[in-house]
Amino acid sequence: PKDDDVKDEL
Amino acid sequence: MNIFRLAGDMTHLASVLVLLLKIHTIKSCAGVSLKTQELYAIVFATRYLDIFTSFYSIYNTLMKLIFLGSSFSIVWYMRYHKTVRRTYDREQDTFRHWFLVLPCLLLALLIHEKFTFLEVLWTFSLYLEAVAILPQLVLLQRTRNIDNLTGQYVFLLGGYRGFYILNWIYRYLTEPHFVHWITWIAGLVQTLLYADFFYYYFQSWKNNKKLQLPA
Repeated sequence: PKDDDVKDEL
Repeated sequence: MNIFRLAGDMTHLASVLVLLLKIHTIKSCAGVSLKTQELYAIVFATRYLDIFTSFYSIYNTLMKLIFLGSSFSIVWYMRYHKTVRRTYDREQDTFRHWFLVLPCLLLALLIHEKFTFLEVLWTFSLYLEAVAILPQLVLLQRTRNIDNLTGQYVFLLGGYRGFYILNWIYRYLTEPHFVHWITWIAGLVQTLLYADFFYYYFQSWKNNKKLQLPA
């Protein structure tokens, strides 16, 4: 995943 | 991961645990809106579809499982547990929450970052989460007598998205290209919906009197 990805948030 | 996001996740976890504690120990869900709990189950089901396809960390996957498990078990308790279901005030919890689902779905089909199945459902879950608390806030206004655990539940639930806003500011300042307007606006709307509850919650806490919402 890209570093600016917001999907790593819950 | 930053301290704001961790604080947000822990606050969110605490809100769910407070609710599960209330329902499991005193076998009562009085004052709790089933509609809001059902909306949250839909929010997590549509938000965490990527749990099988993309892995970020043990923490991320573990928390997703906890949120999915707790939200669906709360709905199960309130619908099917022989003792708990009797304490659900069905007459008061009458918010037409399906009227929230459809507009959020339509909006997600119109405004999203990518037009893919997962992305549209993920965006839908953001919009739905922003308004999912409405049935609960309406129920609190109606029942007026808010017991401590329900008040704490709503307070923690509102606080978690507040911490997330600080997290988004931090990530915007520290990560280049971290710009997610849809997430930010939905998160801001969600937190603002709690504003009046927070006001009365602090008033009751400051004057050390029972939390009463104006009719």
